[in-house]
Amino acid sequence: NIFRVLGDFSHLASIFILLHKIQQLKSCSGISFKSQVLYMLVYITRYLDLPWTSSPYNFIFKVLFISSELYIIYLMARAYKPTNDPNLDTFHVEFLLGFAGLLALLFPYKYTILEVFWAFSIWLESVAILPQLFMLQRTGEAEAMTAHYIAALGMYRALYIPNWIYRYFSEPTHKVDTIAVTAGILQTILYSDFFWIYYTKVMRGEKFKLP
Amino acid sequence: EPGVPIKDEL
Repeated sequence: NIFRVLGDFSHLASIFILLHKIQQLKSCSGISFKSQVLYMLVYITRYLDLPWTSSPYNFIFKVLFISSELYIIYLMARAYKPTNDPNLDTFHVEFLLGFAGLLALLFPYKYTILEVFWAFSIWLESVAILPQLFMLQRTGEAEAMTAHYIAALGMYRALYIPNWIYRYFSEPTHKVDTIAVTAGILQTILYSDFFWIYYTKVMRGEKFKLP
Repeated sequence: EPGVPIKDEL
């Protein structure tokens, strides 16, 4: 459906915006390396089923997400390392890993390796933006491209919510993926403050600056 | 499988 497709392309667009920002400004300043590593972990643990992915659409996106994230991490850790300031990127990711790990172990759909890792990836994704938002809060402002990146990334999961509602009514089984839906709503709530400032400032041509 | 949604999303 349209929400799902727009969501996935928003996700892809966010990655292109981020790569464009890093390469055009030859800098990864303002980007949280910790959030990027968490996204890498999200992709690895979610796409363990990559070799068995039957849908070409999903397969292509999975390969694109994993490879582009690897490239972003390479750029941040090697090519543009001097522009990456660890003193601003100080969020304690062990809390996020603990949160995702605990929920994955307590409530997986099934106690299999794939299911536990899948649940872990869903919960981890829901909070993986926090180091980035924390960094933004510390610097108080962001380059336009960084703000566009975070907005597109947040829009992706937000668009999954109408997708789930649409699927619930349009598919005869009326299935609800409780883990994905709960985590997706949590993820979107975490972005809400950012979305508000993005809407009131950046979309009106102003700089992204915290009040 | 009952209870396990098909992982057809990203």
